[in-house]
Amino acid sequence: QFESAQQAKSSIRLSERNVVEL
Amino acid sequence: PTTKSTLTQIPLLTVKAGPRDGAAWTQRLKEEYKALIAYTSMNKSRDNDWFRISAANPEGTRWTGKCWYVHNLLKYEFDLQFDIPVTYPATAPELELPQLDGKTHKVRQVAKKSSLVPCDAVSETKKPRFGIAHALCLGLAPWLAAEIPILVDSGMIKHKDDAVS
Amino acid sequence: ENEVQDGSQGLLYDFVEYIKKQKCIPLEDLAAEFKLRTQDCINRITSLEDMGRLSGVMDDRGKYIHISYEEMQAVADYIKREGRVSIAHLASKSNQFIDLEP
Repeated sequence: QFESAQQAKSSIRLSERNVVEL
Repeated sequence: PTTKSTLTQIPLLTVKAGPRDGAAWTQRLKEEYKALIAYTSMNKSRDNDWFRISAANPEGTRWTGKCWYVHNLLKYEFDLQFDIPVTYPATAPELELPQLDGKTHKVRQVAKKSSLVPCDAVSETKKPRFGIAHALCLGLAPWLAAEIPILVDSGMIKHKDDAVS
Repeated sequence: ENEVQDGSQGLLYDFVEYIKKQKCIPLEDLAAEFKLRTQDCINRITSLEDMGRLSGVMDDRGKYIHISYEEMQAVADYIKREGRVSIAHLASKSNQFIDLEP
């Protein structure tokens, strides 16, 4: 289970810092 | 603040057992993995993934993996290893970054010390409740954030593109 | 700039198109794809942005997020309509206006 948790894709979301720069 | 909020969301461990405690240690290991899964999932949901633990030996006493830190848009990756001491959880595992060993005595000590932070900073009662995931979250993560920029800016470590050339 | 001068438009064109297709790409992966050092990748993106060939944001987690002019316009229109908006709220709305999937 730990191995599959580590293989999972990270969620891609704009961070607040991205938005400030945008 | 984010470290603290993350920490409170990593499940605390209940089984107070070390590598020599047979079945109790197996129970403890299950809780360790549960906490690591929770911490890993949290990091991914925040797109803040920063370590991989590739293998632990069957007894769960020797762990190896990788961790990384992004500084000035460049990713610096390090081997990670640690042993669970027989007196665990009374004494914390020492999280080691062998590639930073020998950089300077200070780094070595701080690298080792980073794993002690959770226990130093944590009251006696809570100590056994914290596991590997807590040591990573409260010890290694802040240590990387504090030390890597200094080591990079002082030229002590080079990015892998430069190390090659 | 000198790559544009010596006419290797092809390579730059591929570079820009690849980024637009990936939408959100770790700089390290982009560097590997074009056999560049990551730092050279960063410099190339910056100069392409200066030339108006590319638009987006550098994410300090080591990624470049391509944002089209239309997507930027959608965010700008939203801010103008709202007049006053919290960064946190704008971040969640921007995730609707800006597509981050390849």
